[in-house]
Amino acid sequence: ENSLLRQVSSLLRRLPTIESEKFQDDFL
Amino acid sequence: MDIEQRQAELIDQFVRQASALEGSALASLIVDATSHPYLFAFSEILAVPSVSELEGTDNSLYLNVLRLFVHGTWSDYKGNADHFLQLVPDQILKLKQLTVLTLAETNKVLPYDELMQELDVTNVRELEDFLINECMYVGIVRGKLDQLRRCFEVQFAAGRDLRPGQLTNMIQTLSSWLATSDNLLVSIQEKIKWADTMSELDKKHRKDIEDKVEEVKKSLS
Amino acid sequence: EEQVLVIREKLAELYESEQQWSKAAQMLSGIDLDSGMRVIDDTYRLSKCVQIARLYLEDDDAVNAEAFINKASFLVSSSQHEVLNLQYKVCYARILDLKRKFLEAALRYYDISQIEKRQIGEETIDEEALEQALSAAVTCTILAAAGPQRSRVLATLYKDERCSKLKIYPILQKVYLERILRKPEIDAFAQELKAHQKALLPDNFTVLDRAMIEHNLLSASKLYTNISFDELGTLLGIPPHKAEKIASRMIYEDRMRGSIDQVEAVIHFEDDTEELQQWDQQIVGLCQALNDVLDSMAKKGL
Repeated sequence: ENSLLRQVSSLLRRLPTIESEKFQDDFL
Repeated sequence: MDIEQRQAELIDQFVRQASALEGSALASLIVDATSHPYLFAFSEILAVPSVSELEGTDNSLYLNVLRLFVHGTWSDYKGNADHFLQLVPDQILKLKQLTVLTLAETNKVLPYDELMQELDVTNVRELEDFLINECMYVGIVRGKLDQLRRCFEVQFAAGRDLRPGQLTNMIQTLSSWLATSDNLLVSIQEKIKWADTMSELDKKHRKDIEDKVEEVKKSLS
Repeated sequence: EEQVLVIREKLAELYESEQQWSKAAQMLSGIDLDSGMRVIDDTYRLSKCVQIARLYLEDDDAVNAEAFINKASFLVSSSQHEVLNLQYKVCYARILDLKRKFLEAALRYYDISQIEKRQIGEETIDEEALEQALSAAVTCTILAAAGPQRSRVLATLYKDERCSKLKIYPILQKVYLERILRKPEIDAFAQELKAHQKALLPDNFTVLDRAMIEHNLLSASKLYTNISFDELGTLLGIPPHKAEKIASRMIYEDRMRGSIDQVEAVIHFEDDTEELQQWDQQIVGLCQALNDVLDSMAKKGL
């Protein structure tokens, strides 16, 4: 199912959901 | 409406047409499909038997172009121009849009210099206008432009057709994500249990203290 | 008084036939509507006030028109005369428009555009008039100062499917979707505007300029983490110092979140949402995307 695979591929690009220094500080 | 939903009907339409055509009629269908402003997926069309039969015929260059749009980039085209036909402006625009999707597959932060090189763009204004008008406003990517750090931070990118071998590391990524999520859930459960235990201990401790206070009061009275 | 009234009305009629609107209005405004000498019913008073206001508005004279519409506002609430009531509403919307109270004008134009009846008294309400009122509502909303209330009216208009048939719809769509409007689109929009909507403001911007620059600035803040004023000026099609001036005012008025580094000549846009909230939103988006995939699989019987 190419359409599904494209959707999963797009989904995986959202990982990791966030990666900024500011986030690390706020998260810690 | 997201990209997949929007192009699903287009894909069906082109696949139906391709199944009923042959030879040069197929060639012009390939040009139409690779020029269509809302179509960014081509593997279904490539999978139509009559399309792959173009191999080795006078129209095989069209088949090369279709393969290029399935998972090639603008650099692939420039690097092997004689292998393909001269692309029309709409195809050039689309191939550059697809190139951004490919770049966004590997990184969430795309440096301007890499983008300008990959897209054959000479200045920041031109690059940003392309990313704004032809990518973000079309809905294939969402993100933020950072001029100071000269990069484009991608928050969302539409999925491109899979390249051979990509499925394996997609499965790996999903598996490790699943494992991480399971671990996370386990550790959250443990935290909850720990919190419950601590609050029980706290309550017991508080009760002991209150009992002692009562005792002391009684002994005083 | 009776004779004076007849003469004044006759003269006003003549002025009107010669399209000397303000003279006709002045002639009628000489009629003493509050005289104790004669019994004048409220409907007559209301009709005169509205008629005078309409005449002044033919010459875009909002000040004089407003004086008579204010008089009419005490009479209209008890009036059962639907035609007069509608004319009063149209005058009031146009006065607000002329006074550049665009958001209030937009709401009144929109209210007028939603009239269901096609026949009020002897007046026939044709579709074109309603479409004009709807288009005027869209134009005024676009010209209004950016902010949450304007966003709400934009959303209402964008979701009203009648708007999709308007010539102005492409602009409405871009403004609602917070997309940057390029110079050719702005110039095309400017063609449709009335003189007062292109008038020069004290700060040397036209009404249209200010509305478009503010809109584009807000749109840019959705796309950029930061941008140099030179680039911003190029993007907006205005000199960099103008871009900085409007940006600083919008930040000061809390209509845009950000900070300006004058040494580097860069504006930093701030995301309203905290980093942790952004993380939450990204996770929500991820889970939504995962759900969509699972739904697609279920639909395909996988």
